Amino acid sequence: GSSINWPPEFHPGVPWKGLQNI
Amino acid sequence: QEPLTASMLTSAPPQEQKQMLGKWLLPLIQAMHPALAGKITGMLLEIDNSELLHMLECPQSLWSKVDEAVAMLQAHQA
Repeated sequence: GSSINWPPEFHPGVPWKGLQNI
Repeated sequence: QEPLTASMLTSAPPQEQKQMLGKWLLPLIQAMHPALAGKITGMLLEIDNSELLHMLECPQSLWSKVDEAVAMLQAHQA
């Protein structure tokens, strides 16, 4: 995936998907 | 902040476990790095839950990982 959005940002209340979409 | 225990964590499904750890980590990191806290938390959540649990009990190891994450983030953004 693209590194532009790395690292994924954690938001409380949003299910954590980690790096699986990058 | 309500305490997070190993038994609470292991009784939850894996995705929920990361969510619980993130909710616990975020306010701690926000105190030191308000602007970067969401991304630092995201980076730390890639660490194994067992190690995160150790960091929960050992702030020294937590801050050492936070320092590493900040350095990586700054290098990435440079």
